[in-house]
Amino acid sequence: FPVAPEAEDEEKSLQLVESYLQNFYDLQRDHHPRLRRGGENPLTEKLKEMQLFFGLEVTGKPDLDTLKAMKKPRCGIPDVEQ
Amino acid sequence: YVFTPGNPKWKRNNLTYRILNYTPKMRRADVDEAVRKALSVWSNVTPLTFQKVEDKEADIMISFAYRDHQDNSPFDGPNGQLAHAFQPGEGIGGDVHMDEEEDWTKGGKGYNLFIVLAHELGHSLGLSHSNDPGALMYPTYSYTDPNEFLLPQDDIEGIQAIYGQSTSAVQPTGPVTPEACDPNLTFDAITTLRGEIFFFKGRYMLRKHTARTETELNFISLFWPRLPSGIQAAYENIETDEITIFKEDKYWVIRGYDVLPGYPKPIYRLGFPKTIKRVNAAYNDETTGKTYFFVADRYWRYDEKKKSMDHGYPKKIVSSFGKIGRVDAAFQKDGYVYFFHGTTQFQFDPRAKRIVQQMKSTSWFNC
Repeated sequence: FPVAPEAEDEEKSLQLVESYLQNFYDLQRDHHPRLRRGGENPLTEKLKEMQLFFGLEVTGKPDLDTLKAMKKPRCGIPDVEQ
Repeated sequence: YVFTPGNPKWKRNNLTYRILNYTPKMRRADVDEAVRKALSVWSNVTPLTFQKVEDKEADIMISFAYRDHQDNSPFDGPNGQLAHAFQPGEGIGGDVHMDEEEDWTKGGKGYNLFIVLAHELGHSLGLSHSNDPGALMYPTYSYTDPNEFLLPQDDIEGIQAIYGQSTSAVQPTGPVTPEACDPNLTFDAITTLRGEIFFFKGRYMLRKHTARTETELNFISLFWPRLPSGIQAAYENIETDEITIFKEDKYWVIRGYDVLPGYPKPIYRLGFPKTIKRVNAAYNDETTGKTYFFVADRYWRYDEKKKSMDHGYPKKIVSSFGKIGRVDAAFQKDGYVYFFHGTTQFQFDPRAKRIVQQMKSTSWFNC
Protein backbone atom coordinates (compact mmCIF):
# COMPACT_ATOMS: atom_id res chain seq x y z
CA PHE A 1 0.00 0.00 0.00
CA PRO A 2 1.14 3.56 -0.61
CA VAL A 3 2.59 5.07 2.55
CA ALA A 4 0.15 7.46 4.22
CA PRO A 5 1.18 11.06 3.41
CA GLU A 6 1.63 11.92 7.09
CA ALA A 7 4.08 9.04 7.64
CA GLU A 8 5.92 10.01 4.46
CA ASP A 9 6.17 13.63 5.66
CA GLU A 10 7.44 12.44 9.00
CA GLU A 11 10.14 10.35 7.32
CA LYS A 12 11.16 13.34 5.21
CA SER A 13 11.22 15.63 8.23
CA LEU A 14 13.40 13.22 10.14
CA GLN A 15 15.82 13.03 7.24
CA LEU A 16 15.92 16.83 7.06
CA VAL A 17 16.56 17.11 10.81
CA GLU A 18 19.31 14.51 10.80
CA SER A 19 21.18 15.90 7.79
CA TYR A 20 20.82 19.48 9.11
CA LEU A 21 22.27 18.54 12.48
CA GLN A 22 25.04 16.50 10.85
CA ASN A 23 25.94 19.39 8.51
CA PHE A 24 25.75 22.27 10.95
CA TYR A 25 25.72 20.97 14.52
CA ASP A 26 28.30 18.19 14.44
CA LEU A 27 25.81 15.35 14.96
CA GLN A 28 27.93 12.28 14.43
CA ARG A 29 26.87 10.05 11.57
CA ASP A 30 26.21 6.73 13.34
CA HIS A 31 27.51 4.02 11.05
CA HIS A 32 27.91 1.35 13.72
CA PRO A 33 25.04 0.48 16.09
CA ARG A 34 26.22 1.16 19.61
CA LEU A 35 24.85 0.19 22.93
CA ARG A 36 23.14 3.25 24.36
CA ARG A 37 24.66 4.17 27.64
CA GLY A 38 21.74 6.16 28.98
CA GLY A 39 21.71 9.92 28.91
CA GLU A 40 19.98 12.03 26.30
CA ASN A 41 19.55 11.01 22.71
CA PRO A 42 22.33 12.83 20.83
CA LEU A 43 19.86 13.99 18.19
CA THR A 44 17.65 15.60 20.85
CA GLU A 45 20.69 17.23 22.39
CA LYS A 46 21.83 18.70 19.09
CA LEU A 47 18.29 19.76 18.25
CA LYS A 48 18.15 21.74 21.49
CA GLU A 49 21.49 23.34 20.64
CA MET A 50 20.15 24.41 17.26
CA GLN A 51 16.90 25.73 18.74
CA LEU A 52 18.86 27.74 21.30
CA PHE A 53 21.11 29.22 18.60
CA PHE A 54 18.12 30.35 16.51
CA GLY A 55 16.19 31.71 19.46
CA LEU A 56 13.46 29.09 19.00
CA GLU A 57 11.59 27.46 21.83
CA VAL A 58 13.95 24.77 23.13
CA THR A 59 11.76 21.67 22.92
CA GLY A 60 14.21 19.07 21.63
CA LYS A 61 11.45 18.16 19.18
CA PRO A 62 11.32 18.90 15.44
CA ASP A 63 8.30 21.20 15.83
CA LEU A 64 6.95 23.36 13.04
CA ASP A 65 9.04 26.48 13.84
CA THR A 66 12.19 24.35 13.96
CA LEU A 67 11.47 22.67 10.63
CA LYS A 68 10.69 26.07 9.14
CA ALA A 69 14.08 27.38 10.28
CA MET A 70 15.84 24.29 8.88
CA LYS A 71 14.31 24.84 5.46
CA LYS A 72 15.66 28.35 5.13
CA PRO A 73 18.44 28.83 2.58
CA ARG A 74 21.71 29.37 4.40
CA CYS A 75 25.49 29.38 4.50
CA GLY A 76 27.20 25.98 4.27
CA ILE A 77 29.53 26.64 7.22
CA PRO A 78 28.52 24.86 10.45
CA ASP A 79 27.11 26.93 13.34
CA VAL A 80 29.23 25.13 15.91
CA GLU A 81 32.80 23.95 15.96
CA GLN A 82 33.17 20.64 14.12
CA TYR B 1 29.48 37.78 17.13
CA VAL B 2 31.68 34.67 17.32
CA PHE B 3 35.32 34.21 16.36
CA THR B 4 36.24 31.13 14.36
CA PRO B 5 37.67 28.57 16.83
CA GLY B 6 41.43 29.07 17.21
CA ASN B 7 41.04 32.79 16.38
CA PRO B 8 42.61 32.55 12.92
CA LYS B 9 43.36 35.96 11.34
CA TRP B 10 45.36 37.34 8.46
CA LYS B 11 48.80 38.57 9.52
CA ARG B 12 48.67 41.40 6.96
CA ASN B 13 46.06 44.12 6.42
CA ASN B 14 46.67 44.42 2.70
CA LEU B 15 44.99 41.33 1.23
CA THR B 16 44.50 40.23 -2.36
CA TYR B 17 41.51 38.59 -4.05
CA ARG B 18 40.87 36.95 -7.41
CA ILE B 19 37.66 35.92 -9.16
CA LEU B 20 38.46 32.53 -10.63
CA ASN B 21 35.30 32.13 -12.71
CA TYR B 22 31.94 33.82 -13.32
CA THR B 23 28.35 32.65 -13.07
CA PRO B 24 26.59 32.83 -16.44
CA LYS B 25 23.47 34.07 -14.60
CA MET B 26 24.81 37.61 -14.14
CA ARG B 27 26.74 40.08 -16.26
CA ARG B 28 30.48 39.95 -15.50
CA ALA B 29 30.46 43.63 -14.55
CA ASP B 30 27.66 42.97 -12.02
CA VAL B 31 29.64 40.11 -10.47
CA ASP B 32 32.74 42.33 -10.23
CA GLU B 33 30.63 45.07 -8.62
CA ALA B 34 29.05 42.64 -6.13
CA VAL B 35 32.51 41.36 -5.11
CA ARG B 36 33.94 44.87 -4.84
CA LYS B 37 30.99 46.05 -2.73
CA ALA B 38 31.08 42.95 -0.51
CA LEU B 39 34.77 43.50 0.25
CA SER B 40 34.17 47.18 1.00
CA VAL B 41 31.62 46.14 3.68
CA TRP B 42 34.63 44.93 5.72
CA SER B 43 37.33 47.36 4.56
CA ASN B 44 35.08 50.32 5.47
CA VAL B 45 35.19 49.39 9.16
CA THR B 46 38.75 48.01 9.57
CA PRO B 47 42.31 48.84 8.37
CA LEU B 48 41.96 45.98 5.84
CA THR B 49 42.46 46.64 2.11
CA PHE B 50 41.70 44.30 -0.80
CA GLN B 51 43.50 44.41 -4.11
CA LYS B 52 42.21 42.53 -7.14
CA VAL B 53 44.78 40.30 -8.90
CA GLU B 54 44.62 38.27 -12.12
CA ASP B 55 46.44 35.07 -13.18
CA LYS B 56 48.15 34.43 -9.84
CA GLU B 57 47.40 33.07 -6.38
CA ALA B 58 45.47 35.49 -4.17
CA ASP B 59 44.69 35.36 -0.46
CA ILE B 60 40.96 35.12 -1.20
CA MET B 61 40.06 33.08 -4.31
CA ILE B 62 36.38 33.44 -5.25
CA SER B 63 34.75 30.84 -7.48
CA PHE B 64 31.41 29.33 -8.48
CA ALA B 65 31.30 25.56 -8.11
CA TYR B 66 28.98 22.56 -8.64
CA ARG B 67 28.12 19.79 -6.15
CA ASP B 68 31.34 17.91 -5.30
CA HIS B 69 34.21 20.31 -6.01
CA GLN B 70 37.03 18.50 -4.19
CA ASP B 71 36.97 20.31 -0.87
CA ASN B 72 35.10 17.67 1.10
CA SER B 73 32.03 19.92 1.28
CA PRO B 74 29.86 19.20 -1.76
CA PHE B 75 27.11 21.64 -2.64
CA ASP B 76 23.49 20.44 -2.61
CA GLY B 77 21.92 21.98 -5.73
CA PRO B 78 19.40 24.85 -5.72
CA ASN B 79 18.51 26.36 -2.29
CA GLY B 80 19.71 24.73 0.90
CA GLN B 81 23.40 25.57 1.19
CA LEU B 82 24.16 28.65 -0.91
CA ALA B 83 27.93 29.04 -0.39
CA HIS B 84 30.77 28.44 2.04
CA ALA B 85 34.20 29.88 2.77
CA PHE B 86 37.39 28.93 4.56
CA GLN B 87 39.02 30.61 7.54
CA PRO B 88 42.17 32.73 7.09
CA GLY B 89 45.26 30.72 6.11
CA GLU B 90 47.48 29.58 3.25
CA GLY B 91 46.20 27.67 0.23
CA ILE B 92 42.46 27.18 0.44
CA GLY B 93 42.39 29.45 3.49
CA GLY B 94 40.19 32.50 2.88
CA ASP B 95 38.70 31.08 -0.31
CA VAL B 96 34.99 31.58 -1.08
CA HIS B 97 32.91 29.00 -3.00
CA MET B 98 29.46 29.92 -4.34
CA ASP B 99 26.99 27.19 -5.33
CA GLU B 100 26.62 27.67 -9.08
CA GLU B 101 23.20 26.07 -9.06
CA GLU B 102 21.69 28.98 -7.13
CA ASP B 103 19.77 31.74 -8.86
CA TRP B 104 22.37 34.51 -8.37
CA THR B 105 21.07 38.04 -8.96
CA LYS B 106 21.89 41.64 -8.17
CA GLY B 107 18.36 42.45 -6.93
CA GLY B 108 15.67 40.98 -4.69
CA LYS B 109 14.85 37.92 -6.80
CA GLY B 110 16.71 34.63 -6.31
CA TYR B 111 19.75 35.12 -4.05
CA ASN B 112 21.50 38.45 -3.98
CA LEU B 113 25.18 37.76 -4.77
CA PHE B 114 26.44 40.77 -2.86
CA ILE B 115 24.69 39.78 0.40
CA VAL B 116 25.88 36.14 0.30
CA LEU B 117 29.43 37.15 -0.69
CA ALA B 118 29.63 39.72 2.13
CA HIS B 119 28.60 37.01 4.61
CA GLU B 120 31.14 34.47 3.28
CA LEU B 121 33.93 37.06 3.38
CA GLY B 122 33.21 37.38 7.09
CA HIS B 123 34.31 33.73 7.35
CA SER B 124 37.33 34.40 5.12
CA LEU B 125 38.39 37.03 7.65
CA GLY B 126 37.92 34.89 10.76
CA LEU B 127 34.32 35.29 11.91
CA SER B 128 31.91 32.40 12.60
CA HIS B 129 28.10 32.53 12.72
CA SER B 130 26.44 35.01 15.04
CA ASN B 131 23.11 34.23 16.73
CA ASP B 132 22.03 37.88 16.41
CA PRO B 133 19.15 37.57 13.89
CA GLY B 134 20.00 40.96 12.42
CA ALA B 135 23.72 40.28 11.95
CA LEU B 136 25.25 39.77 8.50
CA MET B 137 26.98 36.71 10.02
CA TYR B 138 23.65 35.11 10.94
CA PRO B 139 23.59 31.77 9.12
CA THR B 140 20.32 32.08 7.13
CA TYR B 141 19.82 34.20 4.02
CA SER B 142 17.76 37.34 4.16
CA TYR B 143 17.55 40.00 1.52
CA THR B 144 18.33 43.66 2.06
CA ASP B 145 18.43 46.18 -0.77
CA PRO B 146 22.21 46.53 -1.42
CA ASN B 147 21.74 50.29 -1.79
CA GLU B 148 20.39 50.44 1.74
CA PHE B 149 22.79 47.89 3.26
CA LEU B 150 24.60 48.96 6.45
CA LEU B 151 26.90 46.52 8.25
CA PRO B 152 25.16 45.80 11.56
CA GLN B 153 26.80 46.79 14.82
CA ASP B 154 27.28 43.16 15.92
CA ASP B 155 29.43 42.45 12.83
CA ILE B 156 31.37 45.73 13.18
CA GLU B 157 32.28 44.88 16.75
CA GLY B 158 33.26 41.34 15.74
CA ILE B 159 35.58 42.25 12.87
CA GLN B 160 37.13 45.18 14.75
CA ALA B 161 37.88 42.84 17.66
CA ILE B 162 40.07 40.93 15.19
CA TYR B 163 41.65 43.65 13.02
CA GLY B 164 41.11 46.87 14.93
CA GLN B 165 39.11 49.94 14.07
CA SER B 166 38.84 51.74 10.77
CA THR B 167 41.50 54.33 9.98
CA SER B 168 38.86 56.94 9.09
CA ALA B 169 38.40 59.83 11.51
CA VAL B 170 34.77 58.99 12.17
CA GLN B 171 34.23 55.46 13.42
CA PRO B 172 31.37 53.80 11.54
CA THR B 173 28.42 52.45 13.51
CA GLY B 174 25.70 50.08 12.32
CA PRO B 175 22.07 49.24 13.01
CA VAL B 176 21.31 47.36 16.22
CA THR B 177 18.74 44.56 16.14
CA PRO B 178 15.66 45.65 18.13
CA GLU B 179 14.77 43.61 21.19
CA ALA B 180 11.12 43.47 22.17
CA CYS B 181 11.75 44.12 25.86
CA ASP B 182 14.30 46.89 25.46
CA PRO B 183 12.91 49.69 27.67
CA ASN B 184 14.28 52.25 25.23
CA LEU B 185 12.54 50.72 22.21
CA THR B 186 10.70 53.24 20.03
CA PHE B 187 8.84 52.60 16.77
CA ASP B 188 8.83 54.08 13.27
CA ALA B 189 5.29 52.91 12.50
CA ILE B 190 2.69 50.43 13.70
CA THR B 191 -0.28 48.82 11.99
CA THR B 192 -2.75 46.03 12.62
CA LEU B 193 -2.91 43.37 9.93
CA ARG B 194 -5.51 40.64 9.89
CA GLY B 195 -5.75 40.43 13.65
CA GLU B 196 -2.04 40.82 14.33
CA ILE B 197 0.00 43.91 15.14
CA PHE B 198 3.15 44.84 13.19
CA PHE B 199 5.65 47.17 14.86
CA PHE B 200 8.15 48.62 12.35
CA LYS B 201 11.68 49.63 13.32
CA GLY B 202 14.45 50.28 10.77
CA ARG B 203 14.58 47.28 8.46
CA TYR B 204 12.81 45.09 11.00
CA MET B 205 9.23 44.37 12.03
CA LEU B 206 8.13 42.85 15.31
CA ARG B 207 5.05 40.76 14.72
CA LYS B 208 2.65 40.10 17.58
CA HIS B 209 -0.50 38.07 17.74
CA THR B 210 -2.35 38.87 20.95
CA ALA B 211 -3.14 35.16 21.41
CA ARG B 212 0.56 34.16 21.34
CA THR B 213 3.06 35.11 24.01
CA GLU B 214 6.17 35.28 21.88
CA THR B 215 6.99 38.08 19.47
CA GLU B 216 8.38 37.26 16.06
CA LEU B 217 11.21 39.43 14.66
CA ASN B 218 11.56 39.57 10.87
CA PHE B 219 13.03 41.78 8.20
CA ILE B 220 10.39 43.88 6.41
CA SER B 221 11.91 42.50 3.19
CA LEU B 222 10.90 38.98 4.20
CA PHE B 223 7.26 39.80 3.42
CA TRP B 224 7.62 42.83 1.16
CA PRO B 225 11.02 42.96 -0.60
CA ARG B 226 9.92 46.01 -2.60
CA LEU B 227 9.35 48.13 0.51
CA PRO B 228 12.15 50.35 1.81
CA SER B 229 13.38 50.12 5.39
CA GLY B 230 12.69 52.95 7.81
CA ILE B 231 8.99 53.33 6.93
CA GLN B 232 7.32 56.21 8.77
CA ALA B 233 3.61 55.47 8.96
CA ALA B 234 1.24 52.59 8.31
CA TYR B 235 -2.44 51.77 8.73
CA GLU B 236 -4.84 48.95 7.91
CA ASN B 237 -8.12 49.42 6.08
CA ILE B 238 -9.93 46.34 7.34
CA GLU B 239 -12.79 46.82 4.88
CA THR B 240 -10.52 46.57 1.85
CA ASP B 241 -8.05 44.16 3.57
CA GLU B 242 -5.21 46.49 2.65
CA ILE B 243 -2.43 48.19 4.55
CA THR B 244 -0.97 51.49 3.41
CA ILE B 245 2.69 52.24 4.08
CA PHE B 246 4.31 55.70 4.08
CA LYS B 247 7.89 56.85 3.71
CA GLU B 248 8.78 60.48 2.97
CA ASP B 249 6.47 61.77 0.24
CA LYS B 250 5.49 58.34 -1.11
CA TYR B 251 3.00 55.64 -0.13
CA TRP B 252 2.41 52.01 -1.05
CA VAL B 253 -0.80 49.98 -0.80
CA ILE B 254 -0.38 46.29 0.06
CA ARG B 255 -2.71 43.34 0.09
CA GLY B 256 -1.24 40.21 1.71
CA TYR B 257 2.26 39.83 0.30
CA ASP B 258 1.54 41.94 -2.79
CA VAL B 259 2.32 45.61 -3.32
CA LEU B 260 -0.54 46.71 -5.58
CA PRO B 261 0.47 47.82 -9.09
CA GLY B 262 1.08 51.51 -9.69
CA TYR B 263 2.68 52.11 -6.27
CA PRO B 264 4.45 53.97 -4.77
CA LYS B 265 2.39 57.10 -5.38
CA PRO B 266 3.01 60.65 -4.12
CA ILE B 267 1.20 61.44 -0.88
CA TYR B 268 -0.25 64.54 -2.56
CA ARG B 269 -2.71 62.26 -4.35
CA LEU B 270 -4.35 61.88 -0.94
CA GLY B 271 -4.81 65.63 -0.68
CA PHE B 272 -1.81 66.71 1.36
CA PRO B 273 -0.46 70.18 0.49
CA LYS B 274 2.93 70.29 -1.24
CA THR B 275 4.46 71.73 1.95
CA ILE B 276 4.09 68.32 3.62
CA LYS B 277 7.15 66.12 3.05
CA ARG B 278 6.34 63.08 5.21
CA VAL B 279 3.63 61.50 7.34
CA ASN B 280 4.58 60.58 10.96
CA ALA B 281 1.72 58.22 11.82
CA ALA B 282 -1.73 57.07 10.71
CA TYR B 283 -4.63 54.95 11.83
CA ASN B 284 -7.99 54.04 10.33
CA ASP B 285 -11.11 54.26 12.45
CA GLU B 286 -12.92 51.06 11.58
CA THR B 287 -16.34 52.35 12.70
CA THR B 288 -16.33 55.66 10.81
CA GLY B 289 -14.16 54.60 7.86
CA LYS B 290 -12.06 57.72 8.41
CA THR B 291 -8.28 57.66 8.40
CA TYR B 292 -6.29 60.00 10.60
CA PHE B 293 -2.87 61.24 9.46
CA PHE B 294 -0.47 62.83 11.94
CA VAL B 295 2.20 65.29 10.78
CA ALA B 296 4.25 67.27 13.33
CA ASP B 297 1.69 68.87 15.69
CA ARG B 298 -1.29 68.64 13.34
CA TYR B 299 -3.53 65.96 11.85
CA TRP B 300 -5.67 65.44 8.79
CA ARG B 301 -8.77 63.28 8.41
CA TYR B 302 -9.30 61.31 5.18
CA ASP B 303 -12.62 59.79 4.02
CA GLU B 304 -11.80 56.34 2.59
CA LYS B 305 -15.14 56.12 0.75
CA LYS B 306 -14.99 59.55 -0.88
CA LYS B 307 -11.22 59.12 -1.30
CA SER B 308 -10.60 62.69 -0.25
CA MET B 309 -9.55 64.68 2.77
CA ASP B 310 -12.38 66.04 4.92
CA HIS B 311 -12.80 69.80 5.04
CA GLY B 312 -11.66 71.81 8.03
CA TYR B 313 -8.29 70.04 8.34
CA PRO B 314 -5.50 70.11 9.41
CA LYS B 315 -6.29 70.61 13.08
CA LYS B 316 -4.04 70.71 16.12
CA ILE B 317 -3.46 67.25 17.63
CA VAL B 318 -3.77 68.63 21.16
CA SER B 319 -7.22 70.09 20.41
CA SER B 320 -8.73 66.69 19.65
CA PHE B 321 -6.51 64.09 21.35
CA GLY B 322 -5.04 65.92 24.36
CA LYS B 323 -1.46 66.20 25.47
CA ILE B 324 0.08 63.33 23.54
CA GLY B 325 2.76 65.42 21.84
CA ARG B 326 4.09 64.43 18.39
CA VAL B 327 2.94 61.00 17.26
CA ASP B 328 5.58 58.48 16.09
CA ALA B 329 3.08 55.71 15.45
CA ALA B 330 -0.58 54.89 16.02
CA PHE B 331 -3.05 52.07 15.57
CA GLN B 332 -6.60 51.25 16.61
CA LYS B 333 -7.59 48.01 18.30
CA ASP B 334 -10.85 46.98 19.95
CA GLY B 335 -12.16 50.55 19.66
CA TYR B 336 -9.22 52.20 21.41
CA VAL B 337 -6.52 54.20 19.67
CA TYR B 338 -2.92 53.71 20.80
CA PHE B 339 -0.56 56.63 20.25
CA PHE B 340 3.22 56.13 20.56
CA HIS B 341 5.51 59.03 21.40
CA GLY B 342 9.10 57.89 22.08
CA THR B 343 8.95 55.20 24.77
CA THR B 344 5.52 56.35 25.96
CA GLN B 345 2.19 54.98 24.79
CA PHE B 346 -1.21 56.61 25.30
CA GLN B 347 -4.51 54.70 25.15
CA PHE B 348 -7.19 57.07 23.80
CA ASP B 349 -10.96 56.43 23.95
CA PRO B 350 -12.49 58.10 20.86
CA ARG B 351 -15.97 57.82 22.39
CA ALA B 352 -15.04 59.60 25.61
CA LYS B 353 -12.54 61.72 23.62
CA ARG B 354 -9.88 61.41 26.30
CA ILE B 355 -6.72 59.50 27.24
CA VAL B 356 -7.67 56.64 29.53
CA GLN B 357 -4.25 55.11 30.20
CA GLN B 358 -0.51 55.74 29.73
CA MET B 359 1.83 52.79 29.27
CA LYS B 360 5.36 51.94 28.13
CA SER B 361 5.94 51.44 24.42
CA THR B 362 6.77 47.75 24.98
CA SER B 363 3.54 46.89 26.83
CA TRP B 364 2.34 44.61 24.00
CA PHE B 365 5.32 42.24 24.24
CA ASN B 366 4.62 40.46 27.60
CA CYS B 367 7.99 41.61 28.95
